[in-house]
Amino acid sequence: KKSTLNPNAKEFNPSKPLLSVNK
Amino acid sequence: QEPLTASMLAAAPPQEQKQMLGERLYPLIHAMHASLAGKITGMLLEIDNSELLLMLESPESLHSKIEEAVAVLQAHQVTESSLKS
Repeated sequence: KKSTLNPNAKEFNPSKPLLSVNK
Repeated sequence: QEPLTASMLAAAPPQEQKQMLGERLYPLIHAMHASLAGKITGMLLEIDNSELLLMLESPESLHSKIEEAVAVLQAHQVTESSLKS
């Protein structure tokens, strides 16, 4: 069956990072 | 972290409801597909909130939905790259 999910959906940005990543 | 309930969601404005659901879904998705987590979370957030709440309570249905999203995403990327080449 065809999926209803949309590959062009907007990316979700979490408000707080999961890991402490130093950029 | 306390579980997210329908009444907690209902108390928030619609845009915030998706953000709240996303904050719960994102770490679970990240554990399975770290590099695609943002995108997959965004795709799943287009699903009805009531269904998303059920998924948060049912890891099995969440996992199958995540796998579905990955498959859709990969099929889409293949289509895009074949159009470009």
